[in-house]
Amino acid sequence: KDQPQGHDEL
Amino acid sequence: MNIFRLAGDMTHLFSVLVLLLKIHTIKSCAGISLKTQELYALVFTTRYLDIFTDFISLYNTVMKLIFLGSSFSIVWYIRRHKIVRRSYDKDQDTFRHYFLVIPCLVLAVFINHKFTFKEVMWTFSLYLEAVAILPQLVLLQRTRNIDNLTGQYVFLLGAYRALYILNWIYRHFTEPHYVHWITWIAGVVQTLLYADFFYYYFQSWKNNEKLQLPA
Repeated sequence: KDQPQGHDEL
Repeated sequence: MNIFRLAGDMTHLFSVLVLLLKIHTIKSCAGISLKTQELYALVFTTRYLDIFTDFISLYNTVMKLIFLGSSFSIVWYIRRHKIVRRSYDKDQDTFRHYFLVIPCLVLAVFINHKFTFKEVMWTFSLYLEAVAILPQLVLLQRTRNIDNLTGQYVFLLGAYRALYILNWIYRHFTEPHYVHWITWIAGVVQTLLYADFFYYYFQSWKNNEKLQLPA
């Protein structure tokens, strides 16, 4: 996963 | 999902419910800043652009819909509801949106993780959320007389951010590749803005007095 932190957060 | 994240989401959810409940049952939005509520509607709109393209979990999608729906209905209540809107004190709530929106937009265009529309909008929403409470805090300081529900609303919002920081600390140790400094800085700034309010909130709670902010 190279998603930055928080994209799965609200 | 860790316990801090869940607790953070729940306090965020409760804060919105407390506010909606106040507006819906008392039919009053006294002490609530429309500016802050409009900024939150903008925050959620720009952050959740991925709601229909990236599926994360049912929980995630449902919560996004709740935050979008509640923020727009609060704005609708204050602007359009024939009884509620009478209790809105426009002359006290004078903070200008663009003082916050424009710097956040500029910052998001220049400082982001990836220069794509969705990513810049997502970053913008983080910056804007960090400062969106300012009109509400200014209003609290002006009106001074803060009713219980408004005090609880702001307290829950602050608690939500504080819990998210604990969530990031936890995630930092369990999933290091997830850490991103933009989220951290925006989140810490946002939480610090509540420090003053928290201080007076706990003072009034300890002394069993009505919450009042100093002029």
